[in-house]
Amino acid sequence: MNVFRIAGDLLHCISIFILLHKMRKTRTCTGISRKTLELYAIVFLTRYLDLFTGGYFDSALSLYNTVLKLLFLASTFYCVYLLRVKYRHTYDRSHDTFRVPFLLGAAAVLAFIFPQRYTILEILWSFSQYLEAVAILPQLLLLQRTGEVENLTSHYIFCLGAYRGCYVLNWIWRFFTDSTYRGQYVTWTAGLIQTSLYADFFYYYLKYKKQGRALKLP
Amino acid sequence: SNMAHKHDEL
Repeated sequence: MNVFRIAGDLLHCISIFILLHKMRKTRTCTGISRKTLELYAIVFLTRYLDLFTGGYFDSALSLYNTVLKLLFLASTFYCVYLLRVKYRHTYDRSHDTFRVPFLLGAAAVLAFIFPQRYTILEILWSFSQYLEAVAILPQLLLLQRTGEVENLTSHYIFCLGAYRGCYVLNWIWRFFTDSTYRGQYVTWTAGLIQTSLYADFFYYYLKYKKQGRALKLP
Repeated sequence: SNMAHKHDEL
């Protein structure tokens, strides 16, 4: 455990909190991609299957991981519920049109060709890493199509991108401090792809933030 | 090398 890992997890929690706050405060889900959130639900379901293998109290780290895994699963499913049921009449269906099967297919192919190991659990785990890397794409497309982005929505995406950026720093840290960690090439590949997808968004976010204006995507 | 594949992150 290092400071980058903790900062990353904290940003991840904050991003989900901002998203829920935005939806509950405005009682709408405009500007939020249901497709991205459903992809995250699949990501957490396929990655956290080890919740069924026990060992929750083996160490402080196991306990910490278990609590956060449950939190991510519950909050993501709650968001999907808000989008599908409670605020469904405000959902931007006509703009949220990214072809998700394409992403699922690409992640599945990568997971079968380059899994961390050839076991069912490891293939699913690798699938979740590749899928998480691209899960933000429907959300970015939706924002581009609607033009101006609400502040809270832009903060949400910024925190989500910063979370994975912190994880990359955490991996660099672990590369030098933990020799057993160096073979995690799935994590490296997926993490770098994911962080780079945010680069464009970060650029516009910081630019408009500096000018004190609402974010507009070209 | 078993350790290398122990997933201890989120």
